[in-house]
Parts: sequence; structure tokens; C-alpha cells
Amino acid sequence: STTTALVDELKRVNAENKKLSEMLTLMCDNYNVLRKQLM
Amino acid sequence: MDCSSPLDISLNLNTNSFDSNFPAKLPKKEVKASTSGGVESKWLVKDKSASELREELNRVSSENKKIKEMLATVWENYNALHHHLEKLQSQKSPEIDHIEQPTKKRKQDPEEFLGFPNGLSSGKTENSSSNQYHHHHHQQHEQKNQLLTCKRPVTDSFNKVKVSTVYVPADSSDTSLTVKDGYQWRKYGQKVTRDNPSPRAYFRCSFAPSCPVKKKVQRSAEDPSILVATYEGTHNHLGPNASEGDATTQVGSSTVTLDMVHGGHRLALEKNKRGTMQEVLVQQMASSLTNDSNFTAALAAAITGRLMEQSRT
Repeated sequence: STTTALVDELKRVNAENKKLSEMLTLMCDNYNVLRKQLM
Repeated sequence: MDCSSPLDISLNLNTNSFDSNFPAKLPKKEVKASTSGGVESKWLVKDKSASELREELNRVSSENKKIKEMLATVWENYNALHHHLEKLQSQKSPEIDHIEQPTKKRKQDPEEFLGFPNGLSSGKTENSSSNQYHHHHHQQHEQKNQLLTCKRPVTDSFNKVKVSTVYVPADSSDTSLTVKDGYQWRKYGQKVTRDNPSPRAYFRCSFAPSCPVKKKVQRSAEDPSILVATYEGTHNHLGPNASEGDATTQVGSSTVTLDMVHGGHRLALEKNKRGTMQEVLVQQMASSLTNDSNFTAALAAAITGRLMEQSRT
């Protein structure tokens, strides 16, 4: 059961990582749009 | 970040300490957590020991933390850049910016603009009872909210609106700030500006919201007998009195100036011009008639006949 809990937690953190990465990508895209406007 | 200082537009993400495949420099399209694939396969290994799983969990968690830090940094930089851009824009056209603020509030859904994945958007993740999860979840939600607060379509503010200005003489006792231009307007605001003791009135075309044209009317600071009407945008319909020379049909030119600031002087000049023109016309007619021998003869005959009649009576 410990292993199952760990695997579940790992899944959750991993999914969160993925979403945060996507957010970061979007944020970077938006940042670049702004930067191009300024240049 | 202080916007007045020369703005450093690099993101300065400390990626050296980050052991994943994050880009060292922006822009980069692909940002991926390096463990996504690796961990997945490890879940499937049934005989994976608990210590190894813990180790993996720690590693992924630390990676998670670093991504969050990066995200916070990007957000800060984005915000700074955004403020800087807004400042520049307001310097360019402070009045337009001020008026457009209410419309900016009616922005499109920021999540839509950002295109967040649905799972994150709704804040739903896998179920877990651990405190760590709740902490992470809360942090993530907070960061998402932070991100959302700074979002709006950056390209919208770059749409150019055609602006034209019209100067109209007005009775100084008239406080209605009405400029008759053939269109119907709905007043939606009035404010006192720093540079002018007279208030400025804001109007929208009565066909709004389908017609985007706006009008600002204010007395000239130099000459209060002149109303300065500034039109923004182009009517997408015909005016009720289109033939009356509506001001906004001249929108093509950036500024239409009917110089009536020195009205009296100008009118006197106009009168002089007209008088001179009439004199010249009369002289031209006289010379052309005297050069015409038939006309001279007819005139002489008429005068002679008249004289003869008078002498008879």
C-alpha cells in the first residue's frame, strides 16, 4: 500500500509538473509577444 | 521592477541550477519536464522499491518547485514589461488610453487568451489526502490567479484608431458642449482636465455599440469661444443629415483644422477678398462691353432716343 501511495503521489506531482511546464511555455510566449512589441 | 529604469527584457531565469531540459534562453516553444516520460515507465515497474520511488518523488518534487520559481520569475518579468509597455503607450496617447480603460475591462476571457489546459483551468487534479498535495494545489492555484491577473491581449492596444479634430466657434455662454455635425451622439461622461479650465465631454455615436466612433468636446484653452471636437474612429453607417457636411467624413486626414481661432481678423480678410473680387468682375464686364462695338452703338442709340423723347416733351 505504501508503494501504491507513492506511485499515486508521483503521478500527481508529475501531472502537476506537466501543467506547470505548459503554463511556463504559454507565459514565455506571451512574454515574447510583449518583447517584440517593444523592439 | 522599476519601469523608469532602462528595462532589462531578458528573463534571467536561473536555469543552470535546473537539471532538466528547460531552455537556457527564451524564446523557446518547447518547455517540457524531463521526467514526464521516465516516471511513467517507472510506475509500471511493479517491483520498484519504495525507497527508489521516494527518491524519484523527491526529485520530481524539487523539479516542480523549480518550475514554480521559474514561473514566478517569468510572471514578474512579464508584469514589469507589461507595465513598461503601458507606460510607453500612455505617454504616446494619454487621452486615448484614458478613455479606453473601461473597454479594456471588458477583455476576453484571460484563460482563453492564455489557452490554459482544462484540467488546470478548473483547478482539478487527482485526488490526494496528503497535506503536501493541498499545499501544492494551493500554490498552483495562486500562481494561476497571479498569471491571470496580468493577462490581456497585448495586440489589442496596438490597433490604430483614426482621429480627427474639428474646431467650431461657439457661444461662450453655452455650456452644453454640443457640436452639430449631422450625427446623433450620446454623452457618457465629462471630466475636468489639468490643462484646461473647461470640462471635456465624451460622446458615443447613438449607433453604439455597433458604431465605434467616439467624440470628445472641450473648449479651447487658448480661445474659449472655440469648441474643439476630437473624433475617434469611422462611422460604419450613414448619418441622418449626411449632406450637412458631417465632420467625421473627413476622417481620412489625421487632423482637420478649421482655423477660426483668430475669427474676426479672418472674417475681415474674407470680406476684403470678396470686395476685391467683385470689383475685378465689374471692371472685366465693363471693359468687355465697351470693346463690343455693337453694344456701344446700341447704347448710344438708346441714349439718343431717350434724349429725343425728353426734348419733345
